[in-house]
Amino acid sequence: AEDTGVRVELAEEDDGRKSSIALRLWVEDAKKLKGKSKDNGAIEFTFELEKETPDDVAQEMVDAGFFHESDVKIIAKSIRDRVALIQWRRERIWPMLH
Amino acid sequence: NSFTEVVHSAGRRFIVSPVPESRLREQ
Repeated sequence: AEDTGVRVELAEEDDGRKSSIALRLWVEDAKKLKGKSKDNGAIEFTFELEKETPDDVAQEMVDAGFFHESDVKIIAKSIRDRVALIQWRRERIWPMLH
Repeated sequence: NSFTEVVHSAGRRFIVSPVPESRLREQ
């Protein structure tokens, strides 16, 4: 995945069973963001893998004032890349479950 | 503890904490 300057990691072990997963997002390279992002630190949240889209979460983060509107696409892409990896991994490790 | 919680109007909770030093990329 392209380096967006925004890091998204699992905030918990993934057992492949839960429909939701805890993720943690933080800015590694603020220069890659268009808007001035506050020094937010790490933002942890729960993501419903089946029901939600990364764009929903990215927009909520902008609404909550963590990021500037102009960065919503970068935030959404960063989350999307991590979610895709989680789903790819789940299908490989627990094929029977998926 | 230096955690703060922000709840979005749609109901999602965001827990904000300092990024561990080890995870910060050298600037």
